[in-house]
Amino acid sequence: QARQMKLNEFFPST
Amino acid sequence: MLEAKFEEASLFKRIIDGFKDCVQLVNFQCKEDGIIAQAVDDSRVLLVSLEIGIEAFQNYRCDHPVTLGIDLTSLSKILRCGNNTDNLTLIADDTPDSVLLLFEDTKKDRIAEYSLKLMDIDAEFLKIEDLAYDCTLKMPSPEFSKIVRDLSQLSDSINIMITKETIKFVADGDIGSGSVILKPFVNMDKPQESINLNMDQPVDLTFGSKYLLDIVKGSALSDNVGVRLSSEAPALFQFDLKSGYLQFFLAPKFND
Repeated sequence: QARQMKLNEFFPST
Repeated sequence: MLEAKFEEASLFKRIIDGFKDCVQLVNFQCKEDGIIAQAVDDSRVLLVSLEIGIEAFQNYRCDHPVTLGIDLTSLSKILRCGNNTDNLTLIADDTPDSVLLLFEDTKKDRIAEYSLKLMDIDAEFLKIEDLAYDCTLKMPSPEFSKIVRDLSQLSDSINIMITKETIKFVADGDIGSGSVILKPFVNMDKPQESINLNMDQPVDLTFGSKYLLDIVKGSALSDNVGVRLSSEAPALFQFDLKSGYLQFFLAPKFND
């Protein structure tokens, strides 16, 4: 089963 | 003072309809060179980034940067009160607690004025750098929309695979499976119907159907959708405006 990635895992927050 | 006049209210309606179902509270940052907004959906999987350049307006004036914190559900209610062909002007002062929406019928003397209360929205801003993508695809937005709507009936995930000359969309679910295969081509008479593909590396990516269904709501903004895919970053789906764009960044599903 594929895991849904979250945006924070790619983009840092400012 | 902000005064932003759309020649037709329908443009602003289509922009808001393009993302109001995936995010609710949005800060619109109005500056001298136009309006930008960014918002992340509650599940933190889909990011919406909007830019409306001044060329998209009939008139635009913003002497002082101002942020309009807007509940899109409320804004939509007001937008429905105007006619599509009305001129629509957004008016706000430099420290606003509300924004005025002025609908002007161009054919008769009818002016409708609505005031929308603004909100203090504490939204985090994600820093999106220019990413390197493995594949760049441009295709007609109605076609993309149909593929997503068709395949999402079969599965909660849609797989997009791109090799040198083939774009393949696949859904495999409990009731069965489906796939749509496209090849790049150029339509000289109707360039907007062409499919352009630039591939540096093949990709094989899986996305949640529900997010793709949100994204295709942007199709009303443009004949084409730009899709940028990378094996290591969120995908970018972009609908261009006359000046500016509506972008969706979608985090993929990865196999653990």
